[in-house]
Amino acid sequence: KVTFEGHKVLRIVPKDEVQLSLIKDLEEMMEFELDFWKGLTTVSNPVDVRVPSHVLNSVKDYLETQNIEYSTMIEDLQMLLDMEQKVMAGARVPQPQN
Amino acid sequence: TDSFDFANYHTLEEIYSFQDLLVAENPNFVSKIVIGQSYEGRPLNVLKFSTGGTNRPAVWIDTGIHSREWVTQASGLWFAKKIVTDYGTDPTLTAILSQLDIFLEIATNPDGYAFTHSGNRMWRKTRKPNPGSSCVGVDPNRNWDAGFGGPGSSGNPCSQTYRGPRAESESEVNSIVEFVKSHNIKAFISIHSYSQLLMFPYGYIRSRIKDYTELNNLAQKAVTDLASLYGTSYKFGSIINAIYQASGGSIDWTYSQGIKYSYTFELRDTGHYGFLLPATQIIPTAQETWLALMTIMDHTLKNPY
Repeated sequence: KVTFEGHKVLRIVPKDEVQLSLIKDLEEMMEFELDFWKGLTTVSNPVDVRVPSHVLNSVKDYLETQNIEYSTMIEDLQMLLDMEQKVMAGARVPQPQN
Repeated sequence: TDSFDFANYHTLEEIYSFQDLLVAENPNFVSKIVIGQSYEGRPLNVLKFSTGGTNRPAVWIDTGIHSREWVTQASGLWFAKKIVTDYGTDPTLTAILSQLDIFLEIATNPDGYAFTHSGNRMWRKTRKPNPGSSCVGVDPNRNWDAGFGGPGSSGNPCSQTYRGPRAESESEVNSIVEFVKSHNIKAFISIHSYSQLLMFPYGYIRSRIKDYTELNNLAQKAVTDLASLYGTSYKFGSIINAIYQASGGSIDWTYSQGIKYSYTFELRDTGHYGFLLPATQIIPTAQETWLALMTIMDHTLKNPY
């Protein structure tokens, strides 16, 4: 089973057309490393991308160098997945028959 | 199914057994049609809600074509129960079902969905191996014969938007194509997540559809009705204007088949969880989406073509 420890989901907000194309470049450079949850659309429309831990620093460096605004939408994806699994498992515990 | 836990996510097996139970509980109203098999041999189940007649005009709703979009399959389960619960009591739905059938495919990409439970929660595509590549799967929403192979899809099997070797190469897609061609579908609604959008064709070209004004106005009414419940704000418009160019998409194909009311929903998340929308939001998401679906179905009923 694939796990996602340390994967973050970054929310990137392109300010202008130049930044749009820089994010497009990032997508093309690292297409198979990055998982775009919400794709590139228009200026000011956020782009959500799952970033594995081993490329996180280079992605952050790229964004910061280009002065592209971003925030962290999900700090640790695996933690959220574990939570989801726990809720699902909890729901399966047979409720005491009344 | 009264005790089914709609406020949680379920495995594929639980979805299948829910479907069988709903049919067993409503033998004169709900039936299950297996329209084909997935690559790994799973049945492609479509629930049919019908009050009679043969080859009636119908509404098609599918969820889960992108397997990781779990809130859509969960909403599909809730829609199925809602139809059964409200028929005969809700006058609008009762009127719709007096003349239209409803087809609902909940697990439209069952191999991918099973894999999100067993192998990779982030899986989006089908699970068919791609000859000559180590990467598996095709994006089932780039595999339709509408602008197939154009910009807005990828020719690389490792891409999340890999279009496949040819249009309708995926059995999950081809089964729907054959079903639509042999039925009298008047509205086709494909449900995705996330980003809160209601979109209509085209996605593969920038030109406007001939029914642009009507579908745009109907979309506006639908998202207004949706927002009336919890204030969830949606944008609406053609795919290419609302988000980006996407070729080989399902509703571009259905519209080209003459199905005027062709829509794609992108359900919640408002933006903190993405595909990992907490289960607590399943029912509110399904409830608000249902209002928009009712608006579209009611319009379809009142505007026969």
